[in-house]
Amino acid sequence: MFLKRLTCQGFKSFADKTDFDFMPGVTGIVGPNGCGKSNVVDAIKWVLGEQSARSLRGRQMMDVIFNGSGTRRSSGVAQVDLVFDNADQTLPCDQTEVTVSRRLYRSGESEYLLNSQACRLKDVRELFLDTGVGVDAYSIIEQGKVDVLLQANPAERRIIFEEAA
Amino acid sequence: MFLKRLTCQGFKSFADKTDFDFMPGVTGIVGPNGCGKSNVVDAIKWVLGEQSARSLRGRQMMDVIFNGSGTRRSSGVAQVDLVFDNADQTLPCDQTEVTVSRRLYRSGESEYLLNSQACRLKDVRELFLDTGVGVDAYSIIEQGKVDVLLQANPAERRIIFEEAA
Amino acid sequence: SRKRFEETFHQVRTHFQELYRKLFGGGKADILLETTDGEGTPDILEAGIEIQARPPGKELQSISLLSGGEKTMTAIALLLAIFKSRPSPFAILDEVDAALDEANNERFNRIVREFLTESQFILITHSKRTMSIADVLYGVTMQEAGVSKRVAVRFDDESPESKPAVA
Amino acid sequence: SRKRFEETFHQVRTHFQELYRKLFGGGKADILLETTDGEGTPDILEAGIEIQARPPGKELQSISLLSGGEKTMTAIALLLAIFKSRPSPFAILDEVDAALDEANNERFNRIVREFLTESQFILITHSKRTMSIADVLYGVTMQEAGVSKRVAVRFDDESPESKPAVA
Ligand SMILES: Nc1ncnc2c1ncn2[C@@H]1O[C@H](COP(=O)(O)OP(=O)(O)OP(=O)(O)O)[C@@H](O)[C@H]1O
Ligand SMILES: Nc1ncnc2c1ncn2[C@@H]1O[C@H](COP(=O)(O)OP(=O)(O)OP(=O)(O)O)[C@@H](O)[C@H]1O
Ligand SMILES: [Mg+2]
Ligand SMILES: [Mg+2]
Repeated sequence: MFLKRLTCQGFKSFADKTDFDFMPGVTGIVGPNGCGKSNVVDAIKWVLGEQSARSLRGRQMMDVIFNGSGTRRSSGVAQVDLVFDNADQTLPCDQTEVTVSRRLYRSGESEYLLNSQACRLKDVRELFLDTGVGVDAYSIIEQGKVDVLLQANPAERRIIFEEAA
Repeated sequence: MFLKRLTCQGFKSFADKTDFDFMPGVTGIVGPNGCGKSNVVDAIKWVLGEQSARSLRGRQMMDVIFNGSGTRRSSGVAQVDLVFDNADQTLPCDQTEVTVSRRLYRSGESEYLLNSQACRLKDVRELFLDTGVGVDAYSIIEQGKVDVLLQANPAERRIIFEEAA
Repeated sequence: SRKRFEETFHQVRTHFQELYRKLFGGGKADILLETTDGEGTPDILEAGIEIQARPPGKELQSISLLSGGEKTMTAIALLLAIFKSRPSPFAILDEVDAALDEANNERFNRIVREFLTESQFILITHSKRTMSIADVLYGVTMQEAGVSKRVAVRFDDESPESKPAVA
Repeated sequence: SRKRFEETFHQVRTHFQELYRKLFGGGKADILLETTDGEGTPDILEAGIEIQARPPGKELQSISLLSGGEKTMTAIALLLAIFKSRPSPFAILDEVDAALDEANNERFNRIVREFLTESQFILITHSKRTMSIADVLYGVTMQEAGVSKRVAVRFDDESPESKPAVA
């Protein structure tokens, strides 16, 4: 199983629908300060079910909706889709391509979708159980966070370790 | 008043007596990871009276004494000298050159010197009063610490601000 | 569950020792369960985790004394050790190479390449050296203030950050 | 002492507003004394300090949403603002440019040069761009493992980190 495509629309600084196609191997993301690279990481965390606004650098979950710029009005909704190649059937469903989506409206209304079908966060979590995919997995190292295990005291390290492994 | 020279001997990775001559303007310090650049910063903090081992990345003050390498035995004493140009008489003493020194022996014995005369930390602090020089001044930004004011909450920021200004 | 923790801890420990040596080109590192005052057997269910790391040619000291770059390399070794014992189809590393000099950056990149048989890696970076190991490079810019846009990156001309070609 | 705090706060605030605009080439920033629930007058003796920053072309949002580089530039503006109102004969900055792209690195260097009439600056860096503004460059190496040595740096050939000339 591997990542195929990420699509963001109205999510943080991605006002317009923007795709990233992933290949096996190394995908590099580059660009000037503040242009949106870490927002791509936030998008992946968010669509996989991240519940903490703080972990997405926001103060409330509403902060992830594009809130306008010098030239644009704010968006009414944020949406992220993440497409997985499931040819090896690692994910417990028939499709060879699996899409997880999440939407958040200004009203606060929020949706999860699996292959365009409305579902609950619980369903998304169950889908990825034991695949190593998810916000608790130790597979996403955020900017500035690489030293966390070294800075922590031995007891805190134990807790992080138990969650990760 | 400006910095003229820093001399380290037996301080952290500076096993041998090493000088750095400073000019007005910008002095750049470069080199590979782990070669001793931040140790230079620690040396300046330490000779100006830093009391917290933790603020020097150690667990106890003894950690600043060179403790050996693959090819060398550990040192018995750490010494740092910092020479100031005092031609404009900013510092309340007659000399046009003022040297502050600090020594720490393996025994735990510790000394401060002003122009090679033994003195107390109190004397060093009084010398620099109102000159903007000292460990509490906001003039040393340690590695990884540039964001501290942004990361702190408003109350913590107030405390830092009051200490600095 | 005590058994599971012990197994995982042992796996991570083995990977960490090996990855550290590879990343540092030598030296020695370990993770240990804390004992009360360094005596006796650690309480497997409660003990905290201690990290020891000795870069090549240096003496073993508290990890707090390590340099910024040495701490990053040690942390990368540990994170990849955990990743190796709990593999995921993908890993995302956001500017983990910020504190690394050229030599360490290169060793880090080489280690990442070893993981590619098992997982996809997404690396966000400002380092040209790290960019050079990417199979695909995406540029992100804000030609319109405040609005992110994906662009293609030409790697042969100057810094992709200053002159990306628009895709 | 209340008076002194107010004066210093006002000075720092003015410097911060100006330095932020210079570092970002636009935009707007401020420091404010917190009010209870954003209403009424802040209690000068107790109120916490709030930071607001809006990069050019973007909307004002919580500073937590800023990027790594934007946070560094905002922090540098504030630290230099404090330094400007409480000047010291010297300032030491250890790898503060780690998160900056080329353009921001250059603006940061330019601002540092403005401070040189009043103070000496010691900059520790891995960035060639920052090295290029130094009046004196010292290299530090460990030719003998674990033992630091100062060396001269030739700036015209490749990275000083890989080939310093021995002084
Ligand atoms: N809801 C939102 N609407 C509009 N813009 C947003 C929103 N949330 C965050 N941003 C903007 O996104 C920018 C941060 O982007 P990001 O963190 O991805 O930058 P980056 O490319 O990682 O930069 P760096 O190299 O400095 O780390 C900030 O300027 C922030 O104002
Ligand atoms: N008392 C000591 N005796 C010997 N070596 C020491 C002592 N204290 C610290 N060191 C060594 O100094 C090294 C750290 O040096 P320093 O932090 O100055 O590196 P640096 O040049 O700033 O590197 P970086 O670019 O990674 O920040 C560590 O390897 C540490 O082991
Ligand atoms: Mg970022
Ligand atoms: Mg350092």
